[in-house]
Amino acid sequence: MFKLILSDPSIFKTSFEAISSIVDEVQIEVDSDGLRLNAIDRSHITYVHLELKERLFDVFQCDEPIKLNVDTEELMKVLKRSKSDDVMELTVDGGSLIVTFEGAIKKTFKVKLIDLEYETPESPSIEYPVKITIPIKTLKESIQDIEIVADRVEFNIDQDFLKLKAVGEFSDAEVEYLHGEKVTEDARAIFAIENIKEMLKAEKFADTTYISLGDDMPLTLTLELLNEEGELSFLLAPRIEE
Amino acid sequence: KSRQSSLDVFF
Repeated sequence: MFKLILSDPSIFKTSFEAISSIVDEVQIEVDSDGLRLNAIDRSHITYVHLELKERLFDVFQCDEPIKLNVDTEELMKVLKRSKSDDVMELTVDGGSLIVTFEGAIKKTFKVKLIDLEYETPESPSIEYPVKITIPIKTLKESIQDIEIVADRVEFNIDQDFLKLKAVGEFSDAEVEYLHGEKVTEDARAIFAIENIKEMLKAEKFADTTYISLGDDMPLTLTLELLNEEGELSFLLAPRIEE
Repeated sequence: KSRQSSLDVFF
């Protein structure tokens, strides 16, 4: 028996806004603990991890572990048809994922399961020297400030500030955010703004974002739901200066 | 000048 019911589909929709802009296909794994997925884009620049714990769902029936391989663009088209006050139900029938949204009207979509073209490696565990929190809206606005001058951004964290800097052809920009965390080391790395914007499509997932950084290390951006009921995290490879 | 690195070195 496989049936998941979520009274607020926006968590799913928001997650897939970002996921579908990064990867073409995903394997969604569901077992008695919850739902999770790991995926990496074809160029191996961005890794994405989503985890939704069993207790987040209003109904969670999953008798045996199941793997659902879906085309993210197709699933996103369906999820876009949900309204925030709809109740979402996921079931499986034959080779399809059945997605229903029930509000004033009931909509049923059958999304074909696919064969995966490539495998996703396990999430790497990286030790970071620096970790801070920032409201995701603040991060998004800062990136919008920076992108008017350049297509890449330097993240610089010291004991007081997160500084985002860019040097453009005609203008330079710098945004400073007082992070208020205990940081004992400095960290600096450069990233493509286009990739950061893909991750920020998940802004409605959770208000608080954790940034982990080290010199020329990947940027880890973690969005956590209240009571650790869910987590969406990204790992973005840096640009390296030559 | 900078080049895009890959996550492969971290796996």
